[in-house]
Amino acid sequence: MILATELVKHYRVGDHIVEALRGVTLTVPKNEFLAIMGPSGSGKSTLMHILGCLDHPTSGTLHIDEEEINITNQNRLAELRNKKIGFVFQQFNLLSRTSAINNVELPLLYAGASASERHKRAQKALEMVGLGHRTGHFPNQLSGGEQQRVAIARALITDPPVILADEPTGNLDTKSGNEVLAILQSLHKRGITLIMVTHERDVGEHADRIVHMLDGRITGDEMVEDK
Amino acid sequence: MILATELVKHYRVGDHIVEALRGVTLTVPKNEFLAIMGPSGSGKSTLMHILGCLDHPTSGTLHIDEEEINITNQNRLAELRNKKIGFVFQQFNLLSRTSAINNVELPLLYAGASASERHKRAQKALEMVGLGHRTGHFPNQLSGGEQQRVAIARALITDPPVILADEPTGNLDTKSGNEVLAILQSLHKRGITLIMVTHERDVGEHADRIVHMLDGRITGDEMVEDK
Ligand SMILES: Nc1ncnc2c1ncn2[C@@H]1O[C@H](COP(=O)(O)OP(=O)(O)OP(=O)(O)O)[C@@H](O)[C@H]1O
Ligand SMILES: Nc1ncnc2c1ncn2[C@@H]1O[C@H](COP(=O)(O)OP(=O)(O)OP(=O)(O)O)[C@@H](O)[C@H]1O
Ligand SMILES: [Mg+2]
Ligand SMILES: [Mg+2]
Repeated sequence: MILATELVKHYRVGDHIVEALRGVTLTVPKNEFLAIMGPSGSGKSTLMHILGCLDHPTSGTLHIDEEEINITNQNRLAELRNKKIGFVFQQFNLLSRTSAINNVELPLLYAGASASERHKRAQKALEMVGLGHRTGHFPNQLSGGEQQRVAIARALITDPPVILADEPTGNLDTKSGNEVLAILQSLHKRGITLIMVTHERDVGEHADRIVHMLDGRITGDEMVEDK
Repeated sequence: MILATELVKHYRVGDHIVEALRGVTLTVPKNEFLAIMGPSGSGKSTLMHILGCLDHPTSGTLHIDEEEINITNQNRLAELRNKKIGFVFQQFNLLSRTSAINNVELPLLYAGASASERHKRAQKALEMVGLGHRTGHFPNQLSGGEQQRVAIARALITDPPVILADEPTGNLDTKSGNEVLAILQSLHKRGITLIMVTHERDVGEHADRIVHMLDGRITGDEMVEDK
């Protein structure tokens, strides 16, 4: 379970401050499928990066499974990111000089898997997102939606118990988007905690609960009916 | 008017060839609003780059206003790109060491506008996409949807007669997406030719016509009813 308390995040730009998060408190129970929605610039990605231990808040606290996340303990943060959390970035963040299959294998290096084990699992993950025929391509040899699917495969490869997906279907046609959603839903059925940013209402309605953000705050919190 | 005849595009990857376009013939009349839809990897961005004179086909020809586009004439290509075509890239392609306002000004350098004129027009363009308060931010200090809107402002700044927009609302919430669509529609009313790739049916239905792609070919071509 994830417990965020009064998260504030300020960015300094020149001589002014952007208040990207203005006091966000959020509890995400184990095995919940939570959708986060809100306008462009409302703080969704900023919140996701803090929940994913990729950034620290200006103030406020974060607990994951009752353990307080302390940014001074960089080793523990790295361990959490590698073992507990799979992150799908809004802009994919693939390594440009690395093939699709090697990008997907990367998280398994920390897990100590053998080279052939990593390769086999990465191949399978890419086949699952429909890219078995693109494993050797580099990111600049892939379409936008193909890069997005490589990023998704990479986030799933270590079977993490928590998946944070920032607009995972933004660059996908309806059919590919539904295939990705189906993968995430089946993982959710098997027990993962899934937090997804989406701007598409009909994607959000597959979640258990939708939280709305506006100007760095949570302004709405609704359980999804009739699923 | 844009006339593409039997466009073929092959990419070589290692020892195999990707047939990204397999013979695309397409006529886009002046002042048409055309939507291009199709699955991830079907060749939409590849086609857009060729139509936008940013890439050349393996074979086939392209005519823009009855002028045959010849890839050996690099100066003429640059002139067309700068004067005739505004391009919104699927992944924005902003200069990372350049502020939002300077990114938007860039196409005006070729037009020979004065520094204060460029600055004034770029400020206005950013205000039009709701980013008047983010002009000094660098791309990595902007949200995904904000970067997308900077890319849109940049494509519009020289008032080009042809706008090619590759998934311009992919990272935008419904409200911001509708605002961008409204801008493009008003430009279309004033006479521009607009070609937009989108994976969202309800965005496509604002167009005059929708072309469907699959595996590097055009497989459908429909006029949009009841607008
Ligand atoms: N530089 C390249 N080298 C090799 N293959 C490429 C290259 N660019 C694109 N491809 C391949 O060509 C096909 C078409 O790519 P394209 O980017 O045109 O697709 P798209 O329809 O825009 O997809 P999406 O909706 O995912 O953006 C893809 O399968 C992709 O893997
Ligand atoms: N590194 C940074 N420096 C300065 N400002 C930033 C930085 N990152 C984000 N911002 C600002 O903080 C605000 C929130 O950004 P964030 O990326 O969280 O928005 P978002 O809700 O994910 O938006 P989108 O839907 O467009 O992706 C934005 O207005 C943005 O300009
Ligand atoms: Mg975001
Ligand atoms: Mg594309």
